[in-house]
Amino acid sequence: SSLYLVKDEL
Amino acid sequence: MNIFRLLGDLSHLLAIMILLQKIFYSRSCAGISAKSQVLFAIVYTARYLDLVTVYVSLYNISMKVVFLLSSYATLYLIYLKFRATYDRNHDTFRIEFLLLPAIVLALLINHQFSALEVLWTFSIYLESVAILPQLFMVSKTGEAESITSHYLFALGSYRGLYILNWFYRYWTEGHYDLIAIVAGVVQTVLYCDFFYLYVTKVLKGKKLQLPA
Repeated sequence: SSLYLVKDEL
Repeated sequence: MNIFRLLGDLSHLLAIMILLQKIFYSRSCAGISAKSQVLFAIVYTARYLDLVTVYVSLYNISMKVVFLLSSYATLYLIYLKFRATYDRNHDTFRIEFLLLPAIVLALLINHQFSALEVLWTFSIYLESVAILPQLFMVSKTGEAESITSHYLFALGSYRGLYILNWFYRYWTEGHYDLIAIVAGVVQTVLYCDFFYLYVTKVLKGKKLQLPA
C-alpha cells in the first residue's frame, strides 16, 4: 500500500 | 519504472538467491541470523497483503510472491531442514527492541490510519532495521564468510538504489514519500560500515574479519 508512492514499488 | 528501481529490485532478488543457494548447497546456515530472516518474513507479509486487494502488474505480483515464498523457504531451511547448523549462541539480538518501536511508530506516524496503510508503514520501519541482528552476529563472531558478505552487499545496495529511484521520481514526476525516504536512508546508513569493509577487504579476496 502507501497512498503517495505509486503502489508499484516493492 | 526507471533504471535505479530496476537495479534495486534485481539487487534485492540477487541477495535472496545468494542466501538461499548458500544455505542449500553448503547444507548449512552457519553465520546467518535467523532473527533477521524472521523480521524479513514479517516485513514482506505485512507489506504485500495488498497482493489480494490491488492488481498493479504481472511484474509486481511475481516479485511479491517470490519475496514472500523465498522468505518462508529461508526460515524453513534454517529452523527445520538445517537446524543443527544454526548458530543460535551468536544470534542473540533481542528483536522485540526492533518490533515494538516499529509498531508504535507505525501507529503514530503514517499517511492514513487504516489497517493496510499502518501495516505498510510498519513494514517500512521494520525493514529499515531488520538487518541489525545479522550485523550484530557478524560483529559478535568478528567475521563473515565471503558468500555472506556478498549477500549483505546485494541486500544493502537494494535500498540505496531505491533512494536514487526516489530522487529520480521526484525530479521527473514531482512526487515523493517521506516515510519511505527517511526509512530508506536509515536502512542504507546502517550498512555503511559494512560497505567499507566489503570494498576494502572482501573485494580484494580477503575474508571479512573485524579487528579484535
